[in-house]
Amino acid sequence: ENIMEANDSIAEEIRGKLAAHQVLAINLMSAPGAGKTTLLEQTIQRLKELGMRVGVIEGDIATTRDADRLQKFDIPIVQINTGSACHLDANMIRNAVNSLDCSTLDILIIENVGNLVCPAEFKIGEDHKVMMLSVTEGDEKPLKYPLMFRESSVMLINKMDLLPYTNFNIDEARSNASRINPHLTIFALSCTTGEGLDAWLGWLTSQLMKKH
Amino acid sequence: ENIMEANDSIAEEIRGKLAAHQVLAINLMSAPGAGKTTLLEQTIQRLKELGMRVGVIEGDIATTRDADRLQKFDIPIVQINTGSACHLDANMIRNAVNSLDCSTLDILIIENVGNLVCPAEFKIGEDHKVMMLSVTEGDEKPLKYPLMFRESSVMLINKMDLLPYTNFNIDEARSNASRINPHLTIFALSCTTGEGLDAWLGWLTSQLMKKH
Ligand SMILES: Nc1nc2c(ncn2[C@@H]2O[C@H](COP(=O)(O)OP(=O)(O)OP(=O)(O)O)[C@@H](O)[C@H]2O)c(=O)[nH]1
Ligand SMILES: Nc1nc2c(ncn2[C@@H]2O[C@H](COP(=O)(O)OP(=O)(O)OP(=O)(O)O)[C@@H](O)[C@H]2O)c(=O)[nH]1
Ligand SMILES: [Mg+2]
Ligand SMILES: [Mg+2]
Repeated sequence: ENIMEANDSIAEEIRGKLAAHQVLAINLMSAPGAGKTTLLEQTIQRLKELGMRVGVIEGDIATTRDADRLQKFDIPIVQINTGSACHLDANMIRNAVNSLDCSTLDILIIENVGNLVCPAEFKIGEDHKVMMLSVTEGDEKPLKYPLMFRESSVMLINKMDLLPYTNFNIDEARSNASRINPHLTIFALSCTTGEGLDAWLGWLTSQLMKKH
Repeated sequence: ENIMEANDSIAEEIRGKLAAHQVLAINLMSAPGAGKTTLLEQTIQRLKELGMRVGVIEGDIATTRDADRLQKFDIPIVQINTGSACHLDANMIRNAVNSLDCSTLDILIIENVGNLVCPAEFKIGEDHKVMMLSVTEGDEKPLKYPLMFRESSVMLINKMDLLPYTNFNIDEARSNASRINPHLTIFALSCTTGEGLDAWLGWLTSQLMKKH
């Protein structure tokens, strides 16, 4: 309990700092390989076209592979390697945020460690938790890993281009998710084909407007 | 450290009990939705045809969905719901093993909680850790989540039927995995089409013979 209290007070400090600069902060989570970095590639491209200033904090156990994939966008990126921790916590994010110039950002997206369990337990100063479920994982995941879906504001159903090759039932997935969290906003998309990305971008920009 | 020591001594107790009955114990791990339960459906069917006596311990955060899928095989199954823990530990397995009659089993397969990180840290009395990577997750996962690959004896590359629709490079995945663990035995398979399952069954039965 003390660990969580200490974490939450650091998270509040981060929120305050980001709010002072009206930076929207998103905590992006999923199982490993659901498509978070691919989503970032598509999202950063479009946000830049809209004239938004984007920063990214990448969280991984090891390697800079994800940050390397995003270097081509020439935006501020901080890579955190946890070494063994299966989630990001507020202390790690405070250090990363302190190394960024928040006065130059509109949106900060934090890509968490690939894990459908522990990242959902930690506040890290974000305005919203956004989780991603890919159609290849199975439509019952909201029931089997409930906390992730309960804590998130948005569920992105990704890899819709693969739907014809799976037994994923999208209505079942939606109703399972809504049973766990009736307030969840759900978007279906494909980060490979670009299908459904406009609705996601619309949600993101409307959240930013709210912050101003 | 003390937690791990206590865990390891319980794990040794479990190993001793299973060895006394010459039961081969496998700790099956993967990211959520890689195909562990589907593999069990295929594997149990074939082991029964070979006259083997199989038991399963299912580990999940919530629901009995996975155990329910295996009820049709009429084998001993114990479902563990952790509630929040992202991995199984030796204490949970000791209780589950004590509720089984090991004298009636040849092979015990423990399906761990879907998580590519923490389950690899715990000994639970198994003879081998077997991990599964599906082609839809990405070929760089061995580098990004190294412990899972380092601790495992076998890596199963699953969902090979989806390979044509992904950018997964199987040679890259093999070389990434071998870089992390040169002793890793690697099988490529599809639990949906049945491709590659014979080699996996061959490995499993040969490990059982070694135990006798
Ligand atoms: N078919 C298809 N593949 C996708 C899609 N989005 C991502 N992928 C693929 O899925 C694999 C994993 O994508 P990543 O973006 O690296 O996933 P991630 O969630 O960032 O992975 P971690 O950071 O390791 O947790 C890659 O091979 C991507 O090309 C999609 O919409 N459709
Ligand atoms: N195309 C294809 N789909 C597969 C294959 N194996 C499993 N699946 C599908 O992948 C999804 C997840 O499979 P499961 O067996 O439930 O995965 P799991 O690893 O047991 O999931 P958790 O227990 O929640 O971690 C389901 O929709 C399966 O039908 C395969 O070889 N090919
Ligand atoms: Mg990534
Ligand atoms: Mg399962």
